[in-house]
This record gives sequence, structure tokens and C-alpha cells, in this order.
Amino acid sequence: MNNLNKLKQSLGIMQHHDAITGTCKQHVVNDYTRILSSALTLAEHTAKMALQKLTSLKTGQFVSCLQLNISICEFTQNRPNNLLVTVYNPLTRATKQYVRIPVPRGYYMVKDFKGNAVKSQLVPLPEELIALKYLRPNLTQYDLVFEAEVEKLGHYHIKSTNGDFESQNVSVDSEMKEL
Amino acid sequence: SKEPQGEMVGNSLVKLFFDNNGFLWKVEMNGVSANVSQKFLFYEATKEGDKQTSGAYISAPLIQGANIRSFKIDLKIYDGPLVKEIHQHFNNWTSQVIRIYEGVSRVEFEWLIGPIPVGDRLGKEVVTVFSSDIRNQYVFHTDSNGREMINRKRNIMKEIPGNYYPITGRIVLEDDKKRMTLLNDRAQGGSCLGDGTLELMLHRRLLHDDSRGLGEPLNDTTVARGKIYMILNSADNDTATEERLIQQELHLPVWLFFSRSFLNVN
Repeated sequence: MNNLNKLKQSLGIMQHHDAITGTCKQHVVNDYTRILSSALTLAEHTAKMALQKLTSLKTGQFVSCLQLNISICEFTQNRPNNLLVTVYNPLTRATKQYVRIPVPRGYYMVKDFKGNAVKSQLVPLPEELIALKYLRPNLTQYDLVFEAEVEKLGHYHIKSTNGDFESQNVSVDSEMKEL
Repeated sequence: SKEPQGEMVGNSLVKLFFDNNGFLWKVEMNGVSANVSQKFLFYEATKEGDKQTSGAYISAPLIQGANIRSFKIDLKIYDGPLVKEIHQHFNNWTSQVIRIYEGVSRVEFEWLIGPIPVGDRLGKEVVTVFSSDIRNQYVFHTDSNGREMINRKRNIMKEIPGNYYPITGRIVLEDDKKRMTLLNDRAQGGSCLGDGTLELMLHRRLLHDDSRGLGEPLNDTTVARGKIYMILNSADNDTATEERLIQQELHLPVWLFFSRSFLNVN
């Protein structure tokens, strides 16, 4: 609860219109970012402790990549194999959402918690995003896309494979057409 | 009046039509077809020394409005069973991925802007404008903190910024047949400055302090990346409720945790 209180406090600070509109000096904006990101990291630790209660893993073995929105995830950038993706749904109703996981080029097999194969597709990242080397120093140039159907907490298994598996279970490459 | 030649990208629910210059010109979804085009423009900030410069607090674009910067764009289309993506390259600091997912009746526009060039010593405020053939007669709707919708009327104020309102969740226009909704992923300024058009301000880089107390220019040298979601619907059914649920989903996406897999996970 201590960690979550830190997050509550930082969100309290973010109520100030300067944090929302950016009407403050640059170093103040940087400090808002610092406050929020350190509180998020603490809250992330609490979430991992909760997951640890449900599994036999240690907290350190869970990773949550907070920069998925720019396709950065240290955990998946090196050909993820035997990967478990735990999906938490913050809504108060079941949801179906497409998730995107940064991966190197390759073939992957996604299975849901019943062991059923889930359709997945490999999509290249935009060249303009890859070009921002100072922003995305990591390897991945593709997103693995699949649809997650989650009540409250769900999980999916991702296995790296070598393409000659039964084709409908392996991730599909996107066909590119240039105009 | 003649339909432009070009590409169609579609799935079971949504069809997008692009002309030969790579611009979007028509969208079909939810049984509705509308001419919808999209552009990236920027407003040039007024120069220092003028009555009021643009800055952190103030947007004071030159009266004549936004400059058009792109006439032909490079297009790459990535096709697949789950998601179809159209990668558009407008110039070396403006690009976008338009995305449609199978089974989802909305269009995702993921824009990437910056660093905004200021070699011409002019600050710029970058906007994207969606133009449609929907005759909304000066009326459009913006949300209030993601809750109730407020009716807005265009041209109550003469200047461009006077017609801008806070868009924290969505901005909508409709006529008696069609309704176009834009949902954004962060609080932005937005407006409807022409009949059938919706505009959102995406990124700003300004070179002068606007003398409103901050004491420094909003000289944002970085890149900004975000998403706008478009839903085209008929005006008659109760789409506002559906939009509100989608808005919640977009603002509260699922949270992923990664770990090694292990035995008896269930």
C-alpha cells in the first residue's frame, strides 16, 4: 500500500493544470515526468508482488514494459521463447483487445490459457519510428499482434518456432505493397 | 465528381479508399459511406514583437490559417488476416500509420511528428484536419472531461484559437444521416473550423515567450507520437453510448506482464 500511496500522491500532483497542459518551465515538466515514472515503477512492483502470490515465480521474474507504446520491451527483444504474457484488464467488464509485442523477425506460436492456438500476425514497425535511434535503441523491428480476450486476468503463451510448424498456428507475415 | 483512382484497403467491417497521391478520400463502415480526407497542416506562430506571440499559454496563429505542406505521400500497405496497416510518409518529420483490425469497427491513426523544424525562425503548431461531406451546420460536440458532451457552435469567435476547445476524450460532428467521431488518446485542443471538418492539434514548437508568466518559450525539440481513433456511423442509432464504452477501453488498455512460462500456470 505504501507504493500505491506514492502513485496516488503523484496523481494528486498531476491534477495541477501545468502538468496537463505543459504551461511550465521545461525543468518543471521534467520533474513531473520524474515523479510520475518513479511512482509508476513502485506501483509496478506492487503489481508484481500480487502476481507472485498467484504463481511460483519471484517478483523479479515478472517484467512490465512501460514503453510498449513505442514498441520497446527489453524482455521480448531477444527472440522470446517460452514466454508467458499475463494480461490484466482494468475495466469492469470483459474485453477483447488487440495486443502488440515488440519482437525480432521470426515465427511465433501463440496459445491461450486453454492451450488453443491463437491467430497472430507479424507487422513491421514504421521506418520513421525505427529511424529514431536515440528513442529506440533496441533491436526489434516488428510487432507480434494477436487478440487477447480477458475477463480480469488472462495469460497467453508465446513460443518461438521455425516456421515449418502447422501453418495456421504460426504467426503470419504481413504482405507488403509499396505505392 | 469523378471518383479518384487509387487503392482500397479493407476488412470485414471497414473499407478505406486512398487516391493516387496516397491520401485517404473515402471511408466505409457501419453501413455508412462518407468522403473523408485527412491532412497534416501547421499554423505559423506570430513573430516576436507583434501584439501577442504564441507560447505556452497562447496560440495566436496568423489569421490566414494553416499552411499545406504535403502534396504527395509515400504509401506502404501491410496486409494480413488480423491487422492491415497503411504506412504514410508525409515529410521527414511527419508520418503516420493508419490501422484497421479485424472485427473492430473503427480506424486507428497513429501519428509521429517531430522534431518540428524551425530553420525559418517561425514557431509551428501542427494540426491534423479530417474533412468530410457531413453537413453539420456550424454545430459540433466535444466532451467535458470524458463525461457529458457539450454542444459547440463554430465562429462564435472570429479567430482560430477562439474556436478551439479542450478535447479530452472525443469530438463529434453529425448531420441527419452520418456521424463522424474522433477519439484521442490524450488531452488536446480541437475544433471544427469548416463545415464537415474536425481538427486536433498534435504538437507545438514555439520560439518566443508569450509574456503570460512562464518566462520561456515552448521550444519542444522532441518527437511526439500518439493515436486518434475514428468512428463513422449513421446518425440515427444510439452510438454515443457505444463511443463512451470505447473511450473507456482506449483510456484503460490492458496491462501486460511478461515472464518465463512455467508448469501448471492455470
